[in-house]
Amino acid sequence: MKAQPVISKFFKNV
Amino acid sequence: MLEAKFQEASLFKRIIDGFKDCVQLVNFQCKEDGIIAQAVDDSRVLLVSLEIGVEAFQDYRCDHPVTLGMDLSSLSKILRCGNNTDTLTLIADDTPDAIILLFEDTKKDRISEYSLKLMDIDADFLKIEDLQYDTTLMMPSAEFSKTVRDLSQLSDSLNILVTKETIKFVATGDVGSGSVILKPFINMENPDESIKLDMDQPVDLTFGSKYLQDIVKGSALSNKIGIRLSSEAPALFQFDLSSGFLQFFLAPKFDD
Repeated sequence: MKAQPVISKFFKNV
Repeated sequence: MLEAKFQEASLFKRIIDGFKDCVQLVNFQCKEDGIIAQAVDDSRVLLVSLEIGVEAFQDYRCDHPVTLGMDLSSLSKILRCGNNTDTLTLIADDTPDAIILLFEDTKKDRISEYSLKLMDIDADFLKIEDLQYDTTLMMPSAEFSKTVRDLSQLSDSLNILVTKETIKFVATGDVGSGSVILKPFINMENPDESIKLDMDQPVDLTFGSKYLQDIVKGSALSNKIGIRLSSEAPALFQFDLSSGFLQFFLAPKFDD
């Protein structure tokens, strides 16, 4: 089973 | 004061149509050097990043940075009121509660003006740094769009596998399976038809078909799509404007 991660995990908040 | 004039309203329409189905509330940040926007879809999986450079406008003036929070479904309704070949000027003052959209048909002396109420949208702004990619691919956007739409009928996941000489798209579903194999080639007469592949590492990635179907809606903006893939980072799907771009970042599905 594959899971779809949330995109904000990969980028920093400005 | 912001005054941003598109030579043809169709450009702004195609930009908004390119991402209005996956995000609804968007802050457009207008500065001296152009307009940028960023938004994440409701499922928080797809990040859209838009940059419209000054060169994409016929005239552009922005004295003070201003953020315009807009509901894209409302904006889209107003954009449908203008003709594609009208000029379109976006006008806002320095502390606006509305934006004016002015359509002008220069041949007929027809001018139409609409006002859209702005919204205070509380949204994070993410810093998009240059990521490391294993594979970079450039191909006709129409071909990518057809491949995604065809294979999405079979499965809610789509595999993209890239080796040195082959790009393979695969969908495996309950009713059957499908695959499309493409090879890099150069079309000298029609360079936009070329498929270019620059591979450092082979990739074998799985993406949600739903999100890819949203991404291909940007195809009206450019004949070409740039695709950058990595097993560690979100994939980047990019449509270039004459100045600027519409980017989509989508993380592959990972094994649990």
